[in-house]
Amino acid sequence: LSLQTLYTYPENWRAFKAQIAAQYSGARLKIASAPPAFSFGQTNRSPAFLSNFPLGKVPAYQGDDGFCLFESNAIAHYLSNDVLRGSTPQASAQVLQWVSFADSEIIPPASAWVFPTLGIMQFNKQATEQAKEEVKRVLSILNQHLNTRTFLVGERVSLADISVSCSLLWLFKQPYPNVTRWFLTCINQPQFKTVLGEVQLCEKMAQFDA
Amino acid sequence: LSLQTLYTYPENWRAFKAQIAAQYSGARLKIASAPPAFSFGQTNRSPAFLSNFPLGKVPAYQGDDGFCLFESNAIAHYLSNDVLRGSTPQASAQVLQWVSFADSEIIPPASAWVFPTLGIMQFNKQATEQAKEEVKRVLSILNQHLNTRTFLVGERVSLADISVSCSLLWLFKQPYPNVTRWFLTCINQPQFKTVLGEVQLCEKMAQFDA
Amino acid sequence: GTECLALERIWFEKPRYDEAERRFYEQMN
Repeated sequence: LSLQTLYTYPENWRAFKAQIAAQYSGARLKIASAPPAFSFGQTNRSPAFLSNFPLGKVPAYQGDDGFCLFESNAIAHYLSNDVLRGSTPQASAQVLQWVSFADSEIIPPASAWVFPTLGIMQFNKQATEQAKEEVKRVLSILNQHLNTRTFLVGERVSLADISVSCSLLWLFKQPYPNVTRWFLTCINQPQFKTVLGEVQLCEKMAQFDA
Repeated sequence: LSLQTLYTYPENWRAFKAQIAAQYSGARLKIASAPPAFSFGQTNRSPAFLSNFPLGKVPAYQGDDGFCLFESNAIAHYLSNDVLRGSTPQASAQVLQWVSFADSEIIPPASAWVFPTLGIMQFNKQATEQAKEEVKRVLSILNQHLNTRTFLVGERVSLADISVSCSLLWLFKQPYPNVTRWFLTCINQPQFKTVLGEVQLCEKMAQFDA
Repeated sequence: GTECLALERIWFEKPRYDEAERRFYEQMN
């Protein structure tokens, strides 16, 4: 079986998307996330790595045929199968719609909210309040969409569910019943569990709410 | 032929992606960008619009069969044909790679650089310098990639070229010969010209460089 | 057209967040 390699640092939610997709498609993926295979900050700065992945970012994918790919959505899409990608033109467009939604609507405010709590960005009360409102607005839209649906597109798990749920991993338990129900459905799928393990949903909104 | 509608405000580079894709695929698209069909700030806040497009964002697409789509990359992908999307699994993954690259690596610093020059954002010297450096880093990666290529993926125009060139429309003439050559090749394709008209490449980096 | 542009939601700070995330995970290593 072909040995495909995914370079990433450990616990990288962007890499999880590709790893979960591979669980569904059966693609055999070697995860290079620790020395000697990969060490974040060194390997991804080496000329050899940069010649294949000029941005020096991870996740980065290399097929056994030498085919290289960067950008997490492209890698997850490549490692998917047609069910995950959407089997009709409408479904595949809707999958891309939710994948874009995750990157453009969830990640920016979620990062603005969570980074200061991780101590990697300056805490700013006003910015955090604004980010929280943004996240609530976006989650209520998701909640509304999931009112009548089990999954985001069609009747089965797709790349849309994988991308949006991985982008929410950063957030804590959301007071949105449909989102929490859907989120638990996704992360309890065996293919998600294999990659994510047990996801601890905190009992309350992000810990600094104390 | 089915009447498909694209709601947007005029001169929206995100809508251009879908419009140029439609030029290649032959999809007949009605552009609703001025009253009475659409008025930005009113129509996209109406309950009718929000029930189809909960984010209230444009571009927004509605097919004659009622199929609705938001997120510009999903709309452009839906209105494309298989040549534009990439005809092999590798090519379609590479198309998505460059589409993601445009949104995640070009747009943020390009906007941070250009918006103040358009007077729609507070000018901040340090932020502008940083944004310029980011744009230069990203464009030199693009320039390097285009050293040996006419188009970004394979031998023909794809959604990758459409997305990346539309994201560069905001930027002014870049001192990157391969990018400028490629950019001119793209915008002189009849399908680009039909949508973009004559694109004036300023004679120097963004006007505030004076 | 620019007043419409002003309503676009763009993650202007993305490069700073990417940088912060990179530093965070490099330290973790």
